[in-house]
Amino acid sequence: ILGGRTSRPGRWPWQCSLQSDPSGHICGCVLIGRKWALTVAHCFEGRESADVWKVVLGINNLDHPSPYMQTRQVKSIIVHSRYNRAVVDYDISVVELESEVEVTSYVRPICLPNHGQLPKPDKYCHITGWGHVGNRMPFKLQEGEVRIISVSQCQSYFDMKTITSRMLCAGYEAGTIDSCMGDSGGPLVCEEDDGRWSLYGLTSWGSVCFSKFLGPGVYANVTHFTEWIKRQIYLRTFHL
Amino acid sequence: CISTSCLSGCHGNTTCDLRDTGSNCSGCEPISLEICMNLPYNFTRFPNYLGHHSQKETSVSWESSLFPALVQTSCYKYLMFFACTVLVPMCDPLTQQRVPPCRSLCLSSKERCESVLGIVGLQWPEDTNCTQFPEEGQTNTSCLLPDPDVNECSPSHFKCRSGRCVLSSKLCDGQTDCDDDSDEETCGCVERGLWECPGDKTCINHNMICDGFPDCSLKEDEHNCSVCSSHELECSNHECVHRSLWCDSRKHCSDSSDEWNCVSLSEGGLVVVYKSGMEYQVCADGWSSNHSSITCTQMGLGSPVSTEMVQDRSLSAVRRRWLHINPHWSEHNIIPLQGMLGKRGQSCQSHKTISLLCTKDECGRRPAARMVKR
Repeated sequence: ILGGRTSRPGRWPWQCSLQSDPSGHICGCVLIGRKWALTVAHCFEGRESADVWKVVLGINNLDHPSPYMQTRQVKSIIVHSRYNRAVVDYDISVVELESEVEVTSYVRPICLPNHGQLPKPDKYCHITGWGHVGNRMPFKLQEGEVRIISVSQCQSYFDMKTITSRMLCAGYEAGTIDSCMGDSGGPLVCEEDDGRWSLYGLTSWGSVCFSKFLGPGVYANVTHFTEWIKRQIYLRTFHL
Repeated sequence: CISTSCLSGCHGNTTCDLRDTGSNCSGCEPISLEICMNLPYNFTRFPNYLGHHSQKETSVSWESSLFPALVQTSCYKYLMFFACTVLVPMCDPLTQQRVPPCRSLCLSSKERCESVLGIVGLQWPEDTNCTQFPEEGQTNTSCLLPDPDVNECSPSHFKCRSGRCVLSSKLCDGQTDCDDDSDEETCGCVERGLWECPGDKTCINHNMICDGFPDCSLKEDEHNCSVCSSHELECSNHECVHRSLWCDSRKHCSDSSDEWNCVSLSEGGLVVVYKSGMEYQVCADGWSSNHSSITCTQMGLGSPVSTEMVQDRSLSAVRRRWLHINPHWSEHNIIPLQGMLGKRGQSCQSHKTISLLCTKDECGRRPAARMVKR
């Protein structure tokens, strides 16, 4: 996260770290149920097998196991069948954990938005992750506040790409606060009027974050996939 | 190369780029960078003249966005050609060596276009220092100059009738970008090789038609995709499955769509099961809390809050079709509700059905982040 700050333990209890040996942290992920997490499809390029992955939750400092930490092997990975790696469209995956997590104050699922429920442009939301901060990879979870940007405004930043309805943009023109490499798959969350937090985006792509080109980050638009997510969970739960 | 210098197989040159190994030192690789796919040469070799070590790194580099945007200003006719000789240098298949652009090509590009970058506060990319390139005509050093008919636009551009290049994302975007407005002329889906949704007139790729994913807002792209007989129902991917197999808790469509949306709640919260293509009510006899829990779970609605066995007083109750709990179902085998029901058609002794209220599991709260008075 560029331009963010170190977060405190427990502030983002749905944040998880998707890890694969020997590299360790590869991508972010988001807990949406006791046995289910979301991340982006491009994290699995070249590492499609579930066996090589594990999910770490309840952690703030990657280098410092916490008493609240829980680790689960990945049982199955469901990449969206329309994932397009060339244009990074349909960039979403459902991750089934080997066993249920214990819900605590430090490990908790996020709410999914209802189908079609989009955050309003200019609403402020939060991104979190252990990705690049511009000059190094941090150990402690970083957080940043970003503003939702309309698709048309976002398209003007990315001449060479097409912003589809499966994408959501957030950040700032100057790119002052933005997600970066290593944050992929992590959450973009917004607080609802009732005080609960909902997941609207998964960190997906953007310009080369610590380059001269600035502009917002692009996120997988979770609202577009709500039905698809529920369906994958149903099919796997009942072995269909 | 195991050590810092190449084995003799690498023609003895002293340094290898990162990917060479003792066994495979051939440097040429096919060009895959989209903006340079229409060059007079097809093979490249890395590292390139900007220090990138792979085409993937080049594809996300600042320069690979900068040059195509700069080409739109028509500052220099051969700018795109020069940019590609730097981004994906030509690799001579015989010598397996890179062939650089000639210094004059670099100087012409820089002289004509550097000032344009200055206007928008950007600089000419530092790494493209022209002195690193050879003068043309020098003995035993070859360098690249553009043919007169070389493509001025890249495959990522649209060529205006006037010859100018504009990025293809500007084609039919509602704003004229070509000096002769030709980018906004033939903007129908057909002219762009796309399929037009009859309802909302949006354009979609032909390969999205009948692929099981509705892309048009009225889903026309998924209509009339197959002809199932009267005793069959159509899967989401347009296969045909016998209606008796529909919602039987086993997958018959290859995309498992015969088992989607088999259970729902009516307005009054009554459990409705869609089986073999017909709607059924569930007879309350034999219903347990496990059934309530499984029903809420499979609809993605979390957990049951309340379960009621209600007399169905609706007018249509008389003609209602009933499904009954299968008494032999064991809690251990995890099957969806439609698999636990059977004995269609028989009347329901209690004449009662199930009304269910589910609620989302606890989510989106963060108790550890609560305010603590100090």
